[in-house]
Amino acid sequence: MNAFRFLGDMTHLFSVLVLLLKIYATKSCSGVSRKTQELYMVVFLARYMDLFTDYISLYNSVMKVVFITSSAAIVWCMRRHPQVRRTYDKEQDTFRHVVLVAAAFVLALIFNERFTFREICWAFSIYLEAVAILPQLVLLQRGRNVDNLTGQYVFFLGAYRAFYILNWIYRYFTEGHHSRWISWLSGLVQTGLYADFFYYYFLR
Amino acid sequence: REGSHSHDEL
Repeated sequence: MNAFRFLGDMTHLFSVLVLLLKIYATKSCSGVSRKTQELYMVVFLARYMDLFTDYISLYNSVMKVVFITSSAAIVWCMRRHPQVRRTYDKEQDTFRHVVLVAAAFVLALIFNERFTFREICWAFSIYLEAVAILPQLVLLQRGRNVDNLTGQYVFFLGAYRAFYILNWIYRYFTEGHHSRWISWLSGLVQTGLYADFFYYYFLR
Repeated sequence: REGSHSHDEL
């Protein structure tokens, strides 16, 4: 564990907590893309399948449980919570996210570290996470006002992946040259997608 | 850990 990765995990955790706070405190999810939240839940379920089989560390297991439960809680709120679900603007959140799931799955079948169920699920989750933010970015660009909490949520999500890129560079030079090209390329794509959001976010 | 190809990152 290096500082970049820890900072990345904390920033990621913080982004999820900011979103939960916004939804819980304001009882509203206006401006939040439910499709992006559903994609993130699929990302965590596909990636943390080894939660019960591979024990890596207490930190690793606790964080996996936190990410899975928080993303499920957000999706549940946006679908089932009587007050919150009314504030979801369905007509605005129109991105066909099924296409993203299918594309990530096909990519995972072709590009993976080993052609096993676990590795294909892992690669699928990495590719899907890289594009999961798209419905949210489309919603932000459509919406007139980017409310602060949603803007901060996307900002922290972008920062988390940027920290991970520093983490991969650090590990490359300290731990030897293991092939992490799946993580690297997807991480670069993911951070790149945020670039235009950061541009508008800071100019706003 | 790398040998066992387990992914130790979140």
